[in-house]
Amino acid sequence: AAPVTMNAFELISTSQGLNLSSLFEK
Amino acid sequence: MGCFCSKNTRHTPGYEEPTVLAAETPFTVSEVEALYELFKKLSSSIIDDGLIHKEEFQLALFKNRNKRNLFADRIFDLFDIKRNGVIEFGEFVRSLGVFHPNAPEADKIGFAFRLYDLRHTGYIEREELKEMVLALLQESDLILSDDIVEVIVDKTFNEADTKGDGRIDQEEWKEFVSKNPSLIKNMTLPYLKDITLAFPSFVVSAEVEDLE
Repeated sequence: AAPVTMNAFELISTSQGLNLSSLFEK
Repeated sequence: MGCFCSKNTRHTPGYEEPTVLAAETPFTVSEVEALYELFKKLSSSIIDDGLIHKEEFQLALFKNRNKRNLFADRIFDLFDIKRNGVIEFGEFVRSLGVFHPNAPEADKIGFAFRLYDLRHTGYIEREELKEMVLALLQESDLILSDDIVEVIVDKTFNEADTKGDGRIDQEEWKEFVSKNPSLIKNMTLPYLKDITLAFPSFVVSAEVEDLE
């Protein structure tokens, strides 16, 4: 039941495509 | 004072002076110089022309130049301010400025809104939210039934769309983020505070001293 209570934007914000920290990896 | 350094430094097309960019963003001059080092690395990873192409951006994010992703596409499009298909240095710094820990929260909220307004209508619409949820599920190899996806989207939409007109406007978005601050957590990159340690740039620093 966990996903149903999840905020959709919260879910989206976990996308790897939005995680720009990878740009700083050497 | 000698100026051999600046005479010999070749900059990429779209290069802008660190002093100019520092004045417009939360970055200091030395942080902009360090970002130039990062920019040079990213913009020469596939095509060495001093511009970040979509494939280079994908390569940096996913270690795979061919990995398409809705959200990475949206970020790329927002960074590409001139909308000419590449990210120039000035665009890179100005856009990353929003992700600086000291950038105004309003800028982060606004950036996230534009990110999620997939069709540039000035609103986040229900269909767009559903499209993004489906893209996230696909990216994460998560399988949820369409009914469950509908419930998640409906629930969130009902909470955010306080005016009940079937779309989320900027005012509603601002209010929704104030109730759910974690939604803009990914709009802050702590790395940007330590960028000078990660990408020291001695040569360019010397050049700026010369100019001063």
